Amino acid sequence: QPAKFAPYQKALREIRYSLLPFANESG
Amino acid sequence: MSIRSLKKKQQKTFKVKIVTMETEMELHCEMDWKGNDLFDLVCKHLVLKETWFFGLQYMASGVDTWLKLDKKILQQDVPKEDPLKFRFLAKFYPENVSEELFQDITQHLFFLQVKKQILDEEIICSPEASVLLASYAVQAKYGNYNPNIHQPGFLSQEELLPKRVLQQYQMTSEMWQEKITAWYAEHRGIARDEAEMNYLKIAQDLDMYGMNYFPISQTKNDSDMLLGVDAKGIHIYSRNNKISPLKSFKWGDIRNISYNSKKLKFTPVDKKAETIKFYSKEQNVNKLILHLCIENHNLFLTKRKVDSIEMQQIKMQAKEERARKKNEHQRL
Repeated sequence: QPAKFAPYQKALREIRYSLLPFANESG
Repeated sequence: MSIRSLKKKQQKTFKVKIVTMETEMELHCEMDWKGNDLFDLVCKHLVLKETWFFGLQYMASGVDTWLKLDKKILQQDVPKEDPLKFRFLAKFYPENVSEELFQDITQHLFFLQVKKQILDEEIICSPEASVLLASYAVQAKYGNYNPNIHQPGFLSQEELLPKRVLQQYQMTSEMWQEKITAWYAEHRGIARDEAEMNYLKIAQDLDMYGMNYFPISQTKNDSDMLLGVDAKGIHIYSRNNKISPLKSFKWGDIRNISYNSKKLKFTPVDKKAETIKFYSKEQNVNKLILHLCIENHNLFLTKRKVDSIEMQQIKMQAKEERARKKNEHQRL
């Protein structure tokens, strides 16, 4: 069973980090 | 044909309006047609061969209901309007999109339906996956990024992200568009069908993808749990968590499913394991659960058998079509 989002994990991680500075405190 | 006989023939038909994720069509049905006759006609109009994933849905007393294919249309509780209205939708989902969807039309209809479910938050999606999915949806719609054509603001009228995601960040609409455009630019060279397939490959790993949820309980008068039915099996959830099941049973683990009135019973293959009993709100809900279980289980078995001749032809044609398109795309 391949890992979830296998070929897209790098892109997803990059997007997650790029969004971090804009996260609402409650979010 | 004389006017009289034409008139006589006209009286023996009724009108239906079919809405798909992409288009609408009006068709004429004969009074004694079964669901299957209409379903086949719609598939023929759409030139859709992978018919087993789809169904015709109508609204009966505020509840979305699937048209029974083996029963006469007019004997089902379809609201008697003129024309009768049906939605042509995916009813069953593949376990693996890249191995099970062959025709472009099938893939496109799935893409549109899953995209809507994500934007409407019927499938919960993380912010990062929402952005990546949006970038593939833009690639599918606009083709390759060209800064001369795709100038800032070109996405301003598009519904790109679920509201829940927008609310989690202090970002303007322009900032979101900029972020999605940056990822869209990365997809240069990907054709529409590939972009849609990439979208579906990400979406199929979301926890709520392809799941049909039903309120159930362990005692007669509660509804404190949820039962999920999907392509892989059945899953039990607590009422407030549709993401992580408390327990899952793959199709291979279940010997039998039956219901009696509101009581639903699952018999595991393991003879030492206890039979699992639940209650649902109505007998009709149990009927639908059983139907979805049987059909999903049938698809599960079919996929594990040698392909039928029809399936081999579909795969061959799809392969040829893809190769032709790829050549054309590269030439352009």
